[in-house]
Amino acid sequence: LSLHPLRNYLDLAYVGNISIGTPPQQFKVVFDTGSADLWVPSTYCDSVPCYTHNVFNPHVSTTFRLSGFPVDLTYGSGRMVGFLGYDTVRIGKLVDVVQPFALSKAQFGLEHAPFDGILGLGYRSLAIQGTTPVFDNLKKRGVISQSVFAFYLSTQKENGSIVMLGGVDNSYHKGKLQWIPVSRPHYWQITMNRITINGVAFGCCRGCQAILDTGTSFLVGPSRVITAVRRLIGARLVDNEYAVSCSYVARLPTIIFSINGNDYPLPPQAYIRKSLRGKCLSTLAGGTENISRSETWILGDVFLRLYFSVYDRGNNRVGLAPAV
Amino acid sequence: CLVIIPLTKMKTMRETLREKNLLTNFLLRNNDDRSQNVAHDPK
Repeated sequence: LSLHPLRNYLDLAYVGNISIGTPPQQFKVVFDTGSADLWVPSTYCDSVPCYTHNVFNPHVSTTFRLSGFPVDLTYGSGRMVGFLGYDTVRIGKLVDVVQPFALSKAQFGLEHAPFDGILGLGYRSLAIQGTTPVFDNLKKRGVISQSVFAFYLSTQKENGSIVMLGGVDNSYHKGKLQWIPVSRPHYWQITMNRITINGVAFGCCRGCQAILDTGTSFLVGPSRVITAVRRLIGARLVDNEYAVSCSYVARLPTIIFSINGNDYPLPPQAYIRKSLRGKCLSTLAGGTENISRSETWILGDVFLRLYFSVYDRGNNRVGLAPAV
Repeated sequence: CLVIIPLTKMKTMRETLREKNLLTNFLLRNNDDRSQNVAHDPK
């Protein structure tokens, strides 16, 4: 039994296609740097989400092997219980054989999710004990030449976002990539020096940790700091969401993250988003105080849409540069 | 050797729940702050 970091997929938006098995069975998955497991719904699952998503049928895959090891992945807005198996996973033209993955038997709270499952790109220590994450397997089998992957997340368009595996196309960012050492190879975690708004330090006063996480949409920090920032920008709780007046957004302050000697500004247009009903909602969330004793922030899609991000497993470092 | 996988920006679960008028209930059960947790790693 393996319990896992709580996640919230309420705001997840970026999904890509993979296939599992022979013949291939197609799935929409989140390529998620904040976890390290691959799971998809299965024909053994009779929960509601499994009737609204693609399910994997091991019986029709000639390359499937059963492990049977139980898996329990709990999220902030859902949970997946299942078991482990092995099969061939195809990602684009990459063929990843004998890949461990979890097949769900039960899923809770994911019926409206715009994805079938999750493909984790975190470090092996984050994965189900004894399993090899997809990227490690691709590397081990020499399927990819460079131990690096990268994300470009579009801001407005439905299409145009990509994940690159095995190399980096530098045409997706402006200027030079700024390399930052991974402080702890578990999450994609780096040390952040300071956070300032209007020149005033807001949290991270003595340095803190930041997790780059494509599986989190928001900017997440310690609740007390997020509460202070919400107060500063005049965000009010409306229908259980923090909203600001849309006419006020342009005058809101920019949040500046100082990392490894470089500043990464986050303008209000990035951390305030307009809902389909025209409300202007804050994408700041609290709750990271129970990740670890030291102050930690999660830089989710809100940040990663502005900054092209490269994840270098070979050198345990992250590269950031303004996205085009 | 570079493999590029297109990602599609989907309608989020939040928007879908909002359209179905299920969001307020959902958020009452998982208040936004707590639900964004990436909790301590049990390992």
